[in-house]
Amino acid sequence: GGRIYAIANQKGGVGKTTTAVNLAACLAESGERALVVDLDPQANATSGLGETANGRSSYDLLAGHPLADLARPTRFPNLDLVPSKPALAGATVELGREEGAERYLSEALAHAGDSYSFVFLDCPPSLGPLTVSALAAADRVLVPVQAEYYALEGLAQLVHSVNLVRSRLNPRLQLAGILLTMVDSRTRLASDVVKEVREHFGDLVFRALVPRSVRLAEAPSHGLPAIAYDPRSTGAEAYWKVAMELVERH
Amino acid sequence: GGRIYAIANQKGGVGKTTTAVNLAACLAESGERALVVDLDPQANATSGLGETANGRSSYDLLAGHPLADLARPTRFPNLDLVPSKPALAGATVELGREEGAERYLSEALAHAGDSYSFVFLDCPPSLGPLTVSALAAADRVLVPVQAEYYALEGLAQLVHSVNLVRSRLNPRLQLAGILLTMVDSRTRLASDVVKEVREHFGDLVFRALVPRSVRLAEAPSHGLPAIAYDPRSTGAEAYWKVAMELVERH
Ligand SMILES: Nc1ncnc2c1ncn2[C@@H]1O[C@H](COP(=O)(O)OP(=O)(O)OP(=O)(O)O)[C@@H](O)[C@H]1O
Ligand SMILES: Nc1ncnc2c1ncn2[C@@H]1O[C@H](COP(=O)(O)OP(=O)(O)OP(=O)(O)O)[C@@H](O)[C@H]1O
Ligand SMILES: [Mg+2]
Ligand SMILES: [Mg+2]
Repeated sequence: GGRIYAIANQKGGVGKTTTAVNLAACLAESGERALVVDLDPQANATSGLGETANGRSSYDLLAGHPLADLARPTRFPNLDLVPSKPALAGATVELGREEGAERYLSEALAHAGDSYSFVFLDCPPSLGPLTVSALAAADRVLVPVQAEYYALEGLAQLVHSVNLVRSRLNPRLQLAGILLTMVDSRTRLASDVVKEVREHFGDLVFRALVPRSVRLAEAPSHGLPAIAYDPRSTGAEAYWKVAMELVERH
Repeated sequence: GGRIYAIANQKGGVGKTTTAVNLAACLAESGERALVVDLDPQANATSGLGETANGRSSYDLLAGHPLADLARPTRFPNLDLVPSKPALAGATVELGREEGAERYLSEALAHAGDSYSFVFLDCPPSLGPLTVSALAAADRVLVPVQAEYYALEGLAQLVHSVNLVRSRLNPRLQLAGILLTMVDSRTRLASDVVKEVREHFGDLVFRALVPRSVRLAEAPSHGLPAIAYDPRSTGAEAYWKVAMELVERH
């Protein structure tokens, strides 16, 4: 069966959505059935795939609606999406109040692996109820880390939270890996951060790096993943490598 | 008396912390009494000023401890800080459960304007209880917007939330302005976003732009604002201009 990957990091703007959208697109293009579940009220993964949530959304998934009703095809073959919308922000408050609410998503996605080889949960920038629900539902956590100082600081806190969720909610949760993003090879700052992350986390760090590439930032404004927007860009090429390595680590 | 500015945007990584730290540093350097209150459990503003929260923190401010006990001097004259630490993440859950908890911060900061001309509240990347508390306590909201597509998308949602807080919690809350950050003048994406934001929000948008400048990303790893790390950098110069314009709009 398939695997569920939570794409999480409480630090904002590190490339969670960009990674979820582009990894799913590469895997779908190579023939794998892939699903993106947008768990961020900002709904960036939804618009990054050229969609909007009219009607049902990931909010309904948390409220117990069957996945089959909510996952819908995108214009990209093999790539389905459960879209998000701003109302999801309300779920954060509601989830925080109910006992055992962190398990709702896990129950809703219990059989996702029968229809999809890869499921990506795009998390908001926090360690609140939506991210905890995603960690409770996932087999693996993939952590994008921007090659900058502030992003480095939060890593220990995130690894601690993953361990907490594993011991309390989801014993099968493993760290799939740490992915270095927006690596500007011209700056000393980026190479210092890359070196420090590799020294600290060793094999957990993907060999593939995602360089800073303006094509990756332009693609979402066209509702396209990089491989559809500019297949020959360094950003698109980097996510092919990451996808290959993810399959190796699967 | 002084004014309290919430630096808010639920989109992650748009330059909230960088703006809070550098604006406060410029104003302090020019002789104004400035205070930074770090309301993000990631505590980036705290480390960006070269501090750590041993003991008391902004968590205690929300729990009713007097500001005078919690605000402490930094190595920069005229610049004080209420530091943050990861335990603040727990406050989010606690605040969400108590009636009227959004007003705790506003009460704690009621007389901050007597000791400081400028108070900056650095918010986490969400519209949850910590950011709502900050909006309830603030006179003005300053919204950093990265010159990229995803950051543009969330603006309408944020302006809607600000209006909601003004009508329900804090009638004096006004939008101080929208600040365009990480503007890479070489890319068409940035100039498109700048043009769209100016067309949409007119005079609300600061004339001054903050360019993408690696010195701004390097400075926090030394625990220094840009004007202390590299006073002749374009990043430092940009924040001087923003500070001047903020004083004009004060
Ligand atoms: N490798 C890259 N090179 C250049 N720009 C990038 C790259 N990856 C992402 N971006 C851009 O950087 C910004 C932040 O990326 P993204 O929105 O994917 O991060 P995020 O972690 O999902 O943010 P949030 O915390 O708000 O959910 C976006 O404007 C995106 O287009
Ligand atoms: N003008 C700039 N040029 C280059 N890098 C910048 C600039 N402004 C901020 N940065 C860097 O970009 C990253 C994001 O900025 P910052 O952490 O201030 O954003 P934030 O909105 O506070 O993020 P979060 O949503 O996680 O709180 C940081 O690594 C910071 O050093
Ligand atoms: Mg995102
Ligand atoms: Mg910040």
